[in-house]
Amino acid sequence: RKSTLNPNAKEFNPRSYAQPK
Amino acid sequence: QEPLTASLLAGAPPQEQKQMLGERIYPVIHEMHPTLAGKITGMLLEIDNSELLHMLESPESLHSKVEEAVAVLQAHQAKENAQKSA
Repeated sequence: RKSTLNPNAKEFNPRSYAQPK
Repeated sequence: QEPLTASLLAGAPPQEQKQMLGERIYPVIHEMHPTLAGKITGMLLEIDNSELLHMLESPESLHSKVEEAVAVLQAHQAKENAQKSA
């Protein structure tokens, strides 16, 4: 079965891991 | 941190729902694949919310989906590299 996952999906940016500027 | 439930999600706009799910999934994926966590989370967030909620309750299904995403990503990158060198 072919995977339905898309390698071109947009990267997720977690708020809780965001680096302070 | 309180568990993320379907009713909690239902009260948020669609884009916010994905962000909320991502915030829960990301730390788990980050432990497995620190460098690919953002990309893998993005791929998994294209799955239906109901299935994502199920995965949060069932770490085994989340883990197997993450491994599937890694395999898809690596196959995709190998293909791109092959096209570049061709």
